[in-house]
Amino acid sequence: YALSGLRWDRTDLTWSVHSYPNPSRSTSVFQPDMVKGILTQAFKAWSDVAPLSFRQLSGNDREDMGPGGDIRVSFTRSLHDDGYPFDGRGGTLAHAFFPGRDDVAGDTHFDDDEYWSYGGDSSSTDLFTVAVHEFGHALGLSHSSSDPSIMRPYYQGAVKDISSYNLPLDDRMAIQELYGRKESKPTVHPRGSGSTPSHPRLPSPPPPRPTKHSDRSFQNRCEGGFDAVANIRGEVFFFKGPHFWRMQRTGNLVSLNPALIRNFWMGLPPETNKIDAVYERKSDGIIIFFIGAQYWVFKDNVARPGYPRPLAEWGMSTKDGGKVERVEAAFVWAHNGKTYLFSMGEFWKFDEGRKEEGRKPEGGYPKDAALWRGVPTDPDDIISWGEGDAYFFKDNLYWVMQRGGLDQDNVTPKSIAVDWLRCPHVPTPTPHLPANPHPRGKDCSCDLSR
Amino acid sequence: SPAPMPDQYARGLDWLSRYGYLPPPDPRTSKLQTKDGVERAIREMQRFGGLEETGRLDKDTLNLMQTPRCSLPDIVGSEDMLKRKRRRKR
Repeated sequence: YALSGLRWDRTDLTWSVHSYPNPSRSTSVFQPDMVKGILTQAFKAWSDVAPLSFRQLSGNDREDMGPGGDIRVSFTRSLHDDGYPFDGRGGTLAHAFFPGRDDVAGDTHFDDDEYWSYGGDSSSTDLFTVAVHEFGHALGLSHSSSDPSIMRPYYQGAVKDISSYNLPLDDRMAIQELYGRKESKPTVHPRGSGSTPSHPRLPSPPPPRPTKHSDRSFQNRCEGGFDAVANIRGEVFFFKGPHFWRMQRTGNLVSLNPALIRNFWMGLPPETNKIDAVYERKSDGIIIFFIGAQYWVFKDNVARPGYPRPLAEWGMSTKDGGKVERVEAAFVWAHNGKTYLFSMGEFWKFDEGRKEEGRKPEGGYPKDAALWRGVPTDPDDIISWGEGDAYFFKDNLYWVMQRGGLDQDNVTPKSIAVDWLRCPHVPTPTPHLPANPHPRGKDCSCDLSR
Repeated sequence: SPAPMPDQYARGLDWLSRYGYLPPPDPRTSKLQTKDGVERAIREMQRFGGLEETGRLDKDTLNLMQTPRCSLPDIVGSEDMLKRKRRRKR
């Protein structure tokens, strides 16, 4: 399955219908009540497996809940002012917008040029299966290539009995990744068991448990330890092994699932399994990758011809005159526009300006990385972010050096996983705030890697 | 008079870019899709659709492209989302 990276921040959602199929283009029995019934069943397919509830808004509710609640359903045709025009009968059938704060978030549109039906033959289009698919988008799911999956992009025809319809496993896993599992099903009372049904007092539900994530990509994303982090075109890229995650300017991840570096960054060796450092040069927007003792210059996402070239061209040598074997961190500090490279506890400053050839570090470098007080001297990587602040990343923590500062003694680290990569909050001991003081009063020590 | 119908290849490329397999054409630049890029995109579409990966617009591929479907792209990128926002603003 594939997730859009967007989800609702609550589980009690509301919906409304704003227009119905044109009677002349749908089967004669397709009345508004029947449409609402079919849509209700389509929502139920999702709420059966995840702790979601869907309430249809009545006319009175609509004023209180905004114009139509979270998911607004309509039947429209051709151009309808959302950038996704319909194309007459066949072709595109419907679409829905992913969750979010945008005013179109959750909107679900069906092409009114289709012959909508319920359980009809191949001459018409089944509303139920299309609605289940579109509501999947409205809840945050993207298209899936799995078979079976209701989130496959192509029309799949009708199902036998919509009241007993169960989502395929792929879709259940996807929705549960976003909203967790449904703990229990409602109790079913046998029919005709008495005049007034006496409702037994139900035991209190157990406290909610966080979703168990067992897949490898979740672990990779949430355990930190990124090889490189870079601010490129205002988006933050987290590189780890052969993969990367990408956080857009809006703060959303393009996907919770990682992308393969080699599928996006064209020109690195196909066996690339680790990036040491990356940064975007602000003067001309080129992107520089460091891997071992070599570097690549990219124009957009394609490497320029003639690369890799040796790191030695950067003219860096250690304080004791040794050779620099690799770059551990690289960034352009927004407050002065200079480029900083870190390696083995030392750092160099460059004034790259517009020249690419013959770059040399400024005089007096390298300097000791410990000059950046309060942050790790061997960061995984560094970026400039926010108001020109320097963000140091190490393991699963990050430290913020406020604008232009070098010597903030008390920089409290925060969680990369929680703040950047949409992972659940798990209390972890930090060097400054141990979460679990030793119970017997003995000294304990925490190092940065923990 | 109506514009001539684009050929099958052009329609195939249009389909591939509409559903996220090829970057959308940018009228401000004169970028051309490379042959390799188009072949890769077709293969990706075939893989996603459960077809044999031939890299060509063969009969099965064209049939699948004509199957009714959801309008959202299969490969959703940030460009697509930004474009959508810009369109709405306009």
